Amino acid sequence: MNIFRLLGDICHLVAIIVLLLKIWKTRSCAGISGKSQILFALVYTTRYVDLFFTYVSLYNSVMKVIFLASSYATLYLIYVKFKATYDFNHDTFRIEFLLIPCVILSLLITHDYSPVELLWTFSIYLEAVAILPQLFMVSKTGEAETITSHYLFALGAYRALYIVNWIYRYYTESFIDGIAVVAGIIQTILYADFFYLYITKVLKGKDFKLPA
Amino acid sequence: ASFSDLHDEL
Repeated sequence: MNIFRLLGDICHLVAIIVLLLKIWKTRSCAGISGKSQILFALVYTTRYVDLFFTYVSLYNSVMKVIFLASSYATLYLIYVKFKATYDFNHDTFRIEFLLIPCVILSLLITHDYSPVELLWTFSIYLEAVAILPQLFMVSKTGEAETITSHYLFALGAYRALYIVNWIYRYYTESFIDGIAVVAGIIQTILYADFFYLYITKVLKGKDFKLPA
Repeated sequence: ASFSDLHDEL
């Protein structure tokens, strides 16, 4: 464990909690892409299947349980409890266009072909693009609630910090995982224009609105 | 290396 990865995991946890609180407190999931949340739940489910048969550390297991529980709780809030506030008209990204390429790619480029490794590789590729339905929805509505922009910033910052963690691990442990690094860089790049808008607007107290 | 050695990150 290193400080960059710890900060990354904290950002990740903050993002998930902020989203849950936003939906719970405002009793509304307006502006939130349920499809992205489905993809995130799938990412954690396919990545953390080892939760039941390997033990890395208490921290690792506790965080996995939190991520799994909170992602399914978010799905429940969106598609069951506050279903009436779900903006399905704007949440129209075709996630099959993300799922199928990720399945194919995880069969073409993977460390090995054991089921758990294939699931891990699929989850890495899927996580890189899981935010696309949400970013697509923000571009369609042209704006996002400030709390939603904080959620997106924390979520983007988590993987950006993981890139720093990978650089650190490369130089200190000569550890590198090319699949995770490439996917993580793509994932972070997808947030680039959002980061720009967030820093130039939201941090100056303005609303998060895309230039018309 | 085992799965958890390779993938010790979240």
